[in-house]
Amino acid sequence: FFMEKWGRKYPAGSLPSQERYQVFLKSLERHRFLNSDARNTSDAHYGINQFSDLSVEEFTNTYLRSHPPRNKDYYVPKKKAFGEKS
Amino acid sequence: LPLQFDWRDKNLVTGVKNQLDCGACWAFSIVGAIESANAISGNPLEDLSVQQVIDCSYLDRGCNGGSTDSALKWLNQTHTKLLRSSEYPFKARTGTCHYFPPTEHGVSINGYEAYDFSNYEEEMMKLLISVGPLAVIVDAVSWQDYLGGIIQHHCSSGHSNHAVLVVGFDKTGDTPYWIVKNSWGTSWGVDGYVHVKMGENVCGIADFVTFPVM
Repeated sequence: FFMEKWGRKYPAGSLPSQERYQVFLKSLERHRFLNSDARNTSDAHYGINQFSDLSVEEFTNTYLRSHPPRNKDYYVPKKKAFGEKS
Repeated sequence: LPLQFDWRDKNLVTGVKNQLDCGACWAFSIVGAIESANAISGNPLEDLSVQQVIDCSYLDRGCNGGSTDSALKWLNQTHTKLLRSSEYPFKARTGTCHYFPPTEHGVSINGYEAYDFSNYEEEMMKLLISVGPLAVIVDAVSWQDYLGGIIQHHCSSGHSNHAVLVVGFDKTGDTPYWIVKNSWGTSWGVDGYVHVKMGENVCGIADFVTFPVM
């Protein structure tokens, strides 16, 4: 279902395909853990989406590529926050 | 302050984009902020070129990563005019910076501001209403598996790794939340958006806040 929904094609019977399936199973475990903290209906819920066949490392290396400023000196001090200007 | 505010209600936010396998969330975030700020200034709302920022912001590393503040710094220093997305389309890979004559149509910024609003999210609300959507950098590791609802756990401040755009907030329910535009396509999250709890700097959403001055 996942492969069909997200248009994934893995070579049948190949080792990478098996490894990819293990990554997918790990995602399911991760979803159970993330959902275990939900206390009410407004809490975030987690599950299968287009990233479920990626390991955390693969996801991080591909999609989480922004970083905070190396030099934060220019950041306006909190006490001069925008609301105080007006 | 209103209990609910969303720049989308005023038709001042462009559609959700998909960065594909290109790690340029930082460029999508600031281009989204400039698109809205330009429209708030009275100009038509139009998609501007993310690829131009990816190719040309020499302070960043294109699809290999970058930072919202350095991209704004580059735009401000060079007075570069951002072209329409249709004129300089997204290719999901870093390319050579294309030069266009200064007479070409485009959107430039007159400056930018950066704030640390951790513990001051009320001030961040005021700023959002006053100036437009805000580019922020968050910890988004757990967002890999997000389907919907309000994120309250499983992320932290001090581990920022993903740039997004805050376009509104909603405090009418039991759990107030920021409305955040992502760049992972409309099939991710809530039609491409994510809701993050307000008031506790969840995911470090208030740590690195920037916006362009038009």
